[in-house]
Amino acid sequence: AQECQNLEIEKQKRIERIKQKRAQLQELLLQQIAFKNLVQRNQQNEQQNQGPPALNSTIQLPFLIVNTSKRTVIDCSISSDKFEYLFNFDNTFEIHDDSEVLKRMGMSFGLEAGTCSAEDLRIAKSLVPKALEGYITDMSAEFSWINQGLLSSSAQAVSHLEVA
Amino acid sequence: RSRILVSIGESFGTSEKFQKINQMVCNSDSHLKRSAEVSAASKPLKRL
Amino acid sequence: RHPRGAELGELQAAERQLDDLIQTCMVQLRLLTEDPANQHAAYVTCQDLRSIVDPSEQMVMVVKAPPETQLQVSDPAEAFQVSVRSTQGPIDVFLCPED
Repeated sequence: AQECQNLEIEKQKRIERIKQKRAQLQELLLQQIAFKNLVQRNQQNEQQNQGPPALNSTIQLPFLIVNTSKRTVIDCSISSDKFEYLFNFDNTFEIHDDSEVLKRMGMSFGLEAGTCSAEDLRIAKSLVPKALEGYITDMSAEFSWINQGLLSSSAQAVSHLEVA
Repeated sequence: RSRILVSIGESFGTSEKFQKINQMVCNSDSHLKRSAEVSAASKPLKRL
Repeated sequence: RHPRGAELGELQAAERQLDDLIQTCMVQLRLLTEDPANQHAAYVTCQDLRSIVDPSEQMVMVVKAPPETQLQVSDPAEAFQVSVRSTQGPIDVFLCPED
């Protein structure tokens, strides 16, 4: 009985690790799709506009953004060589990195929000290697079920296990 | 007290670290607001 | 013991497959972002940044830092403080213009 219990505990640990690794793989696939989609969009825009946008209106990756209410007072100290900055906010703020910004711009076709259309799913799959297309289909189905509340947390674990 | 230190400027991606920071800032704000309300409410009303 | 052992074996194989896929995807992403042809077009515009927040309510500060820059957020119970410290070059910080 003890050995059986140990095997059960070991099984739960593995399922938990598989869940985390699937989430990490999904994040990497979303970043790959978002990055390729952004590059393609900019290249198309540059062709249409016969050249890149004004330099001071573009922000090259990688970058971070800090967004806060317009009413926030920010006290900022900067070292003379611009190697150090200290910001004091009198209100809350949020920090997001470039991959999060691209997702919010829709560069990953809403896959992570379960709102990806069939056409966008086709495009998204074309942006990843063939061997990984299945994961994109799964991700889209899984997140749209979660989005519609059709997949409870226990079922998510099972789906993780089945797909794994 | 708890501080969060992350390395930035790396190549594109790996964003999960900021969710933790944003959660921490957001929670503390609601906590501060709640304690402000409590302290405001607790002042005894002056007797006329 | 036998069915449990077989199940664990399957999970072990699945986990190893995921490890391989994660490694592959990390290498692919790094090659993508380091490819000069892509780097030229890997940018967002101020308009993009304004599209993800409510520009009438929110302001967006952009931080462009060299690699290995340390960003530290203090305990918000003490202060809403963010410090950014670089060792490899100056840090660029600017507010995304409203229009």
